[in-house]
Amino acid sequence: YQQCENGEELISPTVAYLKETATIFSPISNISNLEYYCKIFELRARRLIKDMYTKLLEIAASTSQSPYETFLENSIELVHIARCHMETFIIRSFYDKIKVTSDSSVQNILNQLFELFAVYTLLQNQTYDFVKFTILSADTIELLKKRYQQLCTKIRPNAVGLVDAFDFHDKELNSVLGQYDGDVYEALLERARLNPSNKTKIHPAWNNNLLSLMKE
Amino acid sequence: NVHLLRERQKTTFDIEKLTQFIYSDYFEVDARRKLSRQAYDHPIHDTHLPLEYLDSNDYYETLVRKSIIATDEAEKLGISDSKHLMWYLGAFTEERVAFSLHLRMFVPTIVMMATDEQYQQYLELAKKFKIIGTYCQTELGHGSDLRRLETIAVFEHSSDSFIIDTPTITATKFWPGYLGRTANYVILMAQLYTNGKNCGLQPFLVQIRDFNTHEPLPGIEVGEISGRLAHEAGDNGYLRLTNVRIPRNQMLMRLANVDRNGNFTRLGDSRLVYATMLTMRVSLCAYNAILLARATTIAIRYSAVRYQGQNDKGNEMQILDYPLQQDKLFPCLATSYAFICSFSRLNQIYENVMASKPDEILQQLPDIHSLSAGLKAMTSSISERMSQICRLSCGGHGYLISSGLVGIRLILDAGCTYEGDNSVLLQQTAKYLLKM
Repeated sequence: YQQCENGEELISPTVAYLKETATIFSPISNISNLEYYCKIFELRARRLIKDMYTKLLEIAASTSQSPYETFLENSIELVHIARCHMETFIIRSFYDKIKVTSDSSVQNILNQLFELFAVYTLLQNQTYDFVKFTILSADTIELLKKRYQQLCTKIRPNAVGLVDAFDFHDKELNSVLGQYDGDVYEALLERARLNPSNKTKIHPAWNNNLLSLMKE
Repeated sequence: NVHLLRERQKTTFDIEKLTQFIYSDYFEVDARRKLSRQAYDHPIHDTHLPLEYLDSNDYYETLVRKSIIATDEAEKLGISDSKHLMWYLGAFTEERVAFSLHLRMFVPTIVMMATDEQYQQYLELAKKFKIIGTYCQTELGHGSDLRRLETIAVFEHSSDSFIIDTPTITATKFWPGYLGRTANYVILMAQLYTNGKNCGLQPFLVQIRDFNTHEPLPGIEVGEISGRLAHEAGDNGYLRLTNVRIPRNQMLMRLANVDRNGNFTRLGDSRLVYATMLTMRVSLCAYNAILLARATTIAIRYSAVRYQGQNDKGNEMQILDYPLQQDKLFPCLATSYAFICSFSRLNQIYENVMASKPDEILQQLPDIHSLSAGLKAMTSSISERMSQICRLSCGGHGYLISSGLVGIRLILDAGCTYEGDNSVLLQQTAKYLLKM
């Protein structure tokens, strides 16, 4: 962050968002723009890092705490920031990958998945930061909740196709519930019959222990 | 199944095109398909019960047998590329290759850390499985904090050898995979002492079992640790060494050297010692993404087949049509795609870094280290939570081992602590962010 403040070149593109200067969004009109989601996650991470940086400078100036003690004392917040940074990385990587798709039908469904992922991640448990930094308003969050349901409905017809596209062989999945042909109940019964406990009609435990009890 | 068929007819895009796109770089769809089909077609798979019905010893024996056949078959098929070999072996053994750490940690460490002479001496033996190795670092009382490792290797002038010892209970090597019953050689991380000075952590090649009898060698106590939540075949072991002597040339000396007089010289940057760990962590991000994609596939297909409750016309409803089921599964679906794409980018960065000149690698190491640590933590913890959602979304049948979901969740659960506890890994990312 200090490198950014000093206008220095950053070593890595994965933290390039620290250099962005834009802070104002008009979210409601931007919801259909997928880049918008990347930007708001980046803005949140940037603000969190900036606040932490300022806080640590203040601690360094006003106390004799060692860097280690300061890190330890702030570790819960720092790990939260690390998570937010990683979410930013995931969202940006997802978007950068899908925007180069050439097939329009594939592009369409990937866009829906991307948006669902972004909205879901946002709504999960991180909305506090977005509200605190006034990146999102309560109204926008309500709007996003509706958007989430719309996206589920849109994705629904393609749900099976989307998992088929992972291209897992039945042997790789090794699942009676998930096999490609969908003959789940036959597979469940067949697997139950293979259970070595069913090898004999009467389990030895019955003859050894329970039979005498029954005779009594 | 007619319901699944109907679902597939509804699809609005070309599935194959999406498959090719999503796996475009790292996964090489066509090659992976061909290799896995070849592995699945082998008759060995029809000779045993599903693994869930085997007891611990039968399970281990079956997997060792399959692993040996798999490596033979791979050689016959001429599979030499290491990524392709792992795919083939993984498919052959239901991803429980008895030699996976040999291939993923032991051999790469020799490649990276051995001198030319050591390389000549050990690499061919290792590649042909004449020696089977694993990587021993973690100790009973010491996990992520490597500076605290207690195992010592003391150089002895008179015999031109190192004496290796685990001086305390907490120094016992604990957890390494394939150590308990499989490995006969280890790369052992120990504090080097020479001429009375501690020269830090160094890697040593140590034979632990007899080549003919597989008996532990004198001074070696080795065995399997207690049962784990999953990983029955992981063969995680413990190792204690009591004054075990090894020749001086069995310290891996590319990055640091001890000469005949016991003089220690650093030849390269010690941070490269952790490069193997980094490679492993990057590949774990891919594995976590794939595991979540599998869990999601199982749960969505089953939700398309399963009908329950009734609508206002008195008909049973397809589970996948319930908004509550969609709320459980569609985020898992979207997250699977997000993780595959993120891994793809991480891998691109990783390959670029590794292709750089050595001094540039060191310069970029903190970035790739922080990124891989953070992504491993995120993909394992989120995938673990989501795979549990997938399991629960399948009702009672999701509790069966044969659902496949129980195993997936447990592997992901283990992934939250191995190769670095997730909280510790996120702190590494946080430290990097502060430095930036």
